[in-house]
Amino acid sequence: PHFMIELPNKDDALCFNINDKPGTIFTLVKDTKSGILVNGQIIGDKQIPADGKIYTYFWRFGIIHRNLGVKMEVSTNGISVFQDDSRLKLRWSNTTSIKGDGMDILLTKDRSLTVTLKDSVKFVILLHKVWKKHPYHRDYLGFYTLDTHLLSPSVHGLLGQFYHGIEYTVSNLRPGEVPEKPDATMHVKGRELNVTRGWQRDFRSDVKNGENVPCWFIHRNGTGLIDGEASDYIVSGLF
Amino acid sequence: STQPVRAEVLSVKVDCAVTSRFAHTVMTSTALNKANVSQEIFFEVELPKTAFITNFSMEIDGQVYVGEVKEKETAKKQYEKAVSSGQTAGLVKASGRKMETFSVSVNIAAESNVTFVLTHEELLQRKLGQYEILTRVKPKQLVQEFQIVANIYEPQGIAYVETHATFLSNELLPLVEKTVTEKKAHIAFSPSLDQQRKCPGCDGTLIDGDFVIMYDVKRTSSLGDIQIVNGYFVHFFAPPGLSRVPTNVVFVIDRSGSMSGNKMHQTREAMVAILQDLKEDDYFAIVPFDDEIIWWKETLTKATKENVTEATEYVKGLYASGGTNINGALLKGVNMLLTDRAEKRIPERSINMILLLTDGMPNHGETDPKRIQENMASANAGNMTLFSLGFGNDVDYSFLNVLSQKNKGLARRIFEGSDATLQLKGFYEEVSSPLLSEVDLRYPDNAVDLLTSNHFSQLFNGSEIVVAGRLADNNLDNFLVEVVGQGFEDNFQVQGKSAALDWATTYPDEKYIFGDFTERLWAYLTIQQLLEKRKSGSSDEKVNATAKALDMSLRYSFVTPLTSMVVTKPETEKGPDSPLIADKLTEEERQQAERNSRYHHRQTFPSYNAPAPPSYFVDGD
Repeated sequence: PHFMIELPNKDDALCFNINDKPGTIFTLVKDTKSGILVNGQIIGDKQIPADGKIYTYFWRFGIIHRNLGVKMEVSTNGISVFQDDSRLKLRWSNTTSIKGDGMDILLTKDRSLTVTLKDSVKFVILLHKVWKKHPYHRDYLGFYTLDTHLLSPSVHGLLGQFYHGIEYTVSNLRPGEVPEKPDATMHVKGRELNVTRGWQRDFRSDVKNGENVPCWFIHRNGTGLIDGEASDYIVSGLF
Repeated sequence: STQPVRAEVLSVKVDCAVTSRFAHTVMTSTALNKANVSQEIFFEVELPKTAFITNFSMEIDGQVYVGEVKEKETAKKQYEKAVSSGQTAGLVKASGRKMETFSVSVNIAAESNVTFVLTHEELLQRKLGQYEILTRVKPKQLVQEFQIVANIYEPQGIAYVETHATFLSNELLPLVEKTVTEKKAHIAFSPSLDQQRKCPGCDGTLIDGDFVIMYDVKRTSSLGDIQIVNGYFVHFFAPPGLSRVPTNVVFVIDRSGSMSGNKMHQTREAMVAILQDLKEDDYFAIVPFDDEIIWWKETLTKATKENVTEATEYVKGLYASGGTNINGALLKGVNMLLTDRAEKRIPERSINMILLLTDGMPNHGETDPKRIQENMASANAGNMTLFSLGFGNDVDYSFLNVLSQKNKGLARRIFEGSDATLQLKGFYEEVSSPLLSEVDLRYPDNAVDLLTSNHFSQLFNGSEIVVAGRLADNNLDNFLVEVVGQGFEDNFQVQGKSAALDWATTYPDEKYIFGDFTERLWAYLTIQQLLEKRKSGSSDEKVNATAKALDMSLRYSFVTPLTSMVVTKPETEKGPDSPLIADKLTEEERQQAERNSRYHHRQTFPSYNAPAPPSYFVDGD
């Protein structure tokens, strides 16, 4: 999956890929203060394609809001919401909106799930439907945070650590391997990283084709940009 | 503008009559469908966001279709089916910082005419010493009869009138006709077809942009100017010759992570400029904050050249990181002002103010907006004024607005863009020259009722206080007025008698201008103040204010955030058309519209579009 950190006040964006063995679970957002946790599990293609590269995608997210007593499991198969003693199951094939206790859900058939958790976070999960008989690919999900300003400064995780901004500069622009993707040196967190200008797709406005967002690509699973290593964010369970 | 395909715009007229600052503008456009089939004709005009639409009509084949102002909820319910199926079209959209767009389209038979008429009204506000009438014109094609006419009637006397337009080239400049007499100004601009052309023989029009009229009135009386017309009175108060009161200002500056980049850069630039504008008898402090609160100096400092130079170097070094503790920073500012006042480190006759500059919601310390508002109001206890500058599209404007209103001040949005520094500095210029504080305008209780607000925390240089009311006795044509306030050296106190104005004597050559303008001005002002009260008052006050504002909006046919104008289009062969609904946008709705439009505009790098809110996501290809 590709991670994107858009920084409009810099007119810029940062991106990196993180891949691992199918089945691995990563922590995307963790805010112990507001009791929010978002973990995601990746899945691989049905078989290794001719080019030999293993592509992975998120197919399942586990979301917890401890203070509201909410637990959600969103997968390409469906959505389960647990709050206190009640349980709700939703199918991607329906359009529905639910106003719950501290939580609003808007499900748009076969397309997106928008969740607003009171006083903490608002996010959208996009469903990418793939032709069932596709030789390699499967359905997968995208996770977009829309409003994070209420999370505490200590929020962390592969996405969460960027919610309160990041300071960096880019210099020494030079030709890269391909002419339209120049390389440059990024100074971030006291390090110098070799980065490449590229783009990644934002699928919010067009779930099929996406919209290209130019970004500085950080190689090697975001090493140097993220705190620690990608493997530091691996957890054993979805919740 | 009227923008048909194979249709001809026969005329575009903007007719503005300003009577004692109250502007009544009628925009009329007639188009002819030249095609031999029926087609959709569009009417799109822009009006100032401070104006209320009061009337709209379409005339087609001699039949007039008139918009009707209804309670917003009733209008919505009435057309619920059409609204829920997405058939109705909202007629009003945000357009830039100062304007909103009204647009409507209607199906017109072959070889037929349509005339659209939109009327709006507003009370012009005096800012930095002048009133401004802004007309945005974009006819998009040559127009047989194009005309902008403004007549300004100011019984107080007109000091000057200036006009400029963004599209006025040297050739068009002499076409602006301006006649100014002592109490009346007439401005007209009416270019011929050839004069509108971009180049000889081509169809493009030069007319595209803002036509701006600026003027001020003469001020001789310390009491101000009181006009009594048809049982209502209005009092304009901006006396000449007052000295500026020194200010003690604490700049509370958000330097949290979300301010990084342009916002922080522009804040630094604006602060450098603002510091140079401080007067030597002012005192100031700087309190930057993220999740930590720091300060330049422990107490307020006199704005001597040396101190300003030192502070300038300090603000140049501000950088952004961390969370946002607005509550803590504001309380620190309050505490500094109160302590310095108690320990007599600042002049006795001076005005205390806090200028908060922030881009977002608190996420550190006290984060509940309501509690921050309460904390600030209770710590302040009426001792100082809070002005808030909300930076960018993501800012919770309503939070800052209520926060400021509860502390005698006001909030302003700062739009991200290359001129943000100028916006910041401009706002400071507006509020940094108080002439009077705690101003009370008093009228005899038994003579007037339904008075608009008559207490004001400050009167700023270049602004004006306006109070209106109804006379209890319709036959009354003068009454005693008193104004008290605190000036720089002495208390300010004036008394005088008002007199009813004889319009026939003042404007002998004018026929009826619009006789109920004082009443409509009073209604406009009352509604504006009630709408503010419904945001910041107690829950009872909110309910009462909403009910009163709604009642008056309906009675005076103003499209306000509580009412809608419903326009029913003529039926076509295909069946009845869905209704169209014109709403008044709130600042929050405008902000939302900008967010959406910016999101869709993002495409290229480097981008010079104004930034969208940050987003973080993970997805696959």
